[in-house]
Amino acid sequence: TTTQKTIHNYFEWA
Amino acid sequence: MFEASLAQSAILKKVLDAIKDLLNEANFECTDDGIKVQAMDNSHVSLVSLELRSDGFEKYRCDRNLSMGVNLASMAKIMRCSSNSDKVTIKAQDDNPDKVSFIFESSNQERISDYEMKLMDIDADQLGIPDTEYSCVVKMPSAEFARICKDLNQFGESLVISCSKEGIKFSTSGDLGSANVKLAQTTDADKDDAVTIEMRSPVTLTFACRYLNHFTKATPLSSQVQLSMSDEIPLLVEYRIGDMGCIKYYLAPKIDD
Repeated sequence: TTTQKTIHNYFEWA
Repeated sequence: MFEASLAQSAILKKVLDAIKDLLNEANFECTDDGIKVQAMDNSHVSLVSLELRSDGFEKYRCDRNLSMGVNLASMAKIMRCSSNSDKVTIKAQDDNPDKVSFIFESSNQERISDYEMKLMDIDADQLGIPDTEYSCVVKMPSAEFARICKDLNQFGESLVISCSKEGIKFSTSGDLGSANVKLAQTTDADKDDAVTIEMRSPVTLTFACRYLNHFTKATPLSSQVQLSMSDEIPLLVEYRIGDMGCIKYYLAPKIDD
C-alpha cells in the first residue's frame, strides 16, 4: 500500500 | 492604485482555466514586479505557484504592494464575459481594495464592458519552496502529457512515473488491467514535439492521477511541459505562459508504507 503525502511534509511556512 | 492591461483576454482566460478546478480561492499578490499567486488545493496534496511578470503586460502600474483575495469561480464567470481578442484591464483603486474591476474592450473599441468583483479576506500564509536540483528533468509536448494522464486515469488512481536514460515511462494498474506508455528521447530537441531528458540518476515515483489531470488544464498555455523529479519529493510540473511568466504545480508523491 502507498500513503499520499501532503505538501506540508516537504515545504515549510515561509 | 493598481492597473494592469493585457492586449488579449485569451491568455488570462487560459490561466484561470488552469487553476480554477484545483483551487477555490487564492490571494493575488501584486507588486511592481508583477502578479504572483501561491495556493494549495483543499487537501494540501498539491500547490500552485503562478507568476505573471509586469513586463509581459501591455500596461502595468502598481503604486503599492497589494493582496487581492479572489474567488476563482467568480473571476472565471467574469472572464467568460470577454471575447478572446478583447483587451482586458484589471483595476483596483485603493491600497487595500475590497473590490476589483475588469474592463473588456473589443478590438474595434466599439464595445466596452466593465465588471466589478468583490474581494475576499483569505488567511493563507506562503510556503517556502526550496531550490532543488532535480534528478530528472523531462520536457515533452504538453498535449502528449495530457493524453497520457487522461488515458491512464481510466485504469487506476495511481500513476507511476519512471525516468531513466532510455526515456520516461508512465504506468498504472487497476481492476480492469494495466497500462504502460513509454516515450523515448527524440533526436531534435528544438521542435515542439520533442521529448528531452536531463538525468543525474534514474527516478521512480508514484502520484495520484487525479491531480495530474487537473494540471493538464494548463495545456492550452504552452506546447511543452516540463516535469522535474527527485526521489521522495514533490513532482514539479511547469508550463510557460509565453514570455511573461509560468505556472508551476507541485504534487506530493505517494510513498510505499
